[in-house]
Amino acid sequence: GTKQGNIMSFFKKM
Amino acid sequence: ILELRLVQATLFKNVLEAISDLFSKANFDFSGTGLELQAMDTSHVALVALLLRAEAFNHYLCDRDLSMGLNLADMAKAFRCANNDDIITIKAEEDWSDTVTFTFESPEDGEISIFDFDFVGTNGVPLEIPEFPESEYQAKVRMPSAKFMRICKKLSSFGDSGDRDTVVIISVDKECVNFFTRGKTGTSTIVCRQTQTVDKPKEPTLIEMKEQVSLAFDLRYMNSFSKGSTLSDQVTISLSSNLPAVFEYKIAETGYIRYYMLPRIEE
Repeated sequence: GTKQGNIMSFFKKM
Repeated sequence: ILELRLVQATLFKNVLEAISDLFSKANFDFSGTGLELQAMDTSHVALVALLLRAEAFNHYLCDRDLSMGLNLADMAKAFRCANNDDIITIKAEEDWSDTVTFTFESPEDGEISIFDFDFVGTNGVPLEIPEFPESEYQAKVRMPSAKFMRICKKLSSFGDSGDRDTVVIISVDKECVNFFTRGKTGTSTIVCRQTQTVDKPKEPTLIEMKEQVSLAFDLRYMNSFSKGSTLSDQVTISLSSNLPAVFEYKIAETGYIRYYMLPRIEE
């Protein structure tokens, strides 16, 4: 199976 | 004070059509340059960013930056009872009333509807969204937005759209872009060839590929992103294995709407 990343944590990490 | 006017409600109706089914509330940032809207879905999988420059409005007065969270479901209801050629006026004072007033005036019979929306909290937006360099994307596909919407509908009707995570795999090579999904009893693949300029189609499918790429996305979200077709007849999909995919619809020289979502990764 695959899992979905969290867009908020992605952009906050930038 | 904030006072904007659009002589046609169409643009705003289309904006709400493009975002109100996936996003329940949004942050509206009004500044001298125009309106920047951001929203995230409740599970923080998708983010939408909309820009409407001041020139998109027939009258635009904003003497101080104003940021407000608004409930999109309520706005969509108000806009549904507006006619396309209604004149919209949007007004807010910084009198701490924390409300914004939308007025719809129908030109033919002068009927006026007034809606006051209270500001609501926004779940985590606005976020700083960096502009990633083109080189970061393995591939970019530009195609008619109606075609992209048709593909999403076909895949959803085939895939077990009932279950939560129906996945669509988008693969791009230099010739074509493939959309693949697995249903209960089989698989479906839709192949879109890059149109040759010689075909001179009114709306080409163009591929810019740095390297082959194949990424998995949640089909339900992609379906919602295809609603951007109310705002533009072309969509550009930018793909990278380590960045959010961007589904961008340019709004006739006055702005854009961009949907962001990370590719799904192997458990």
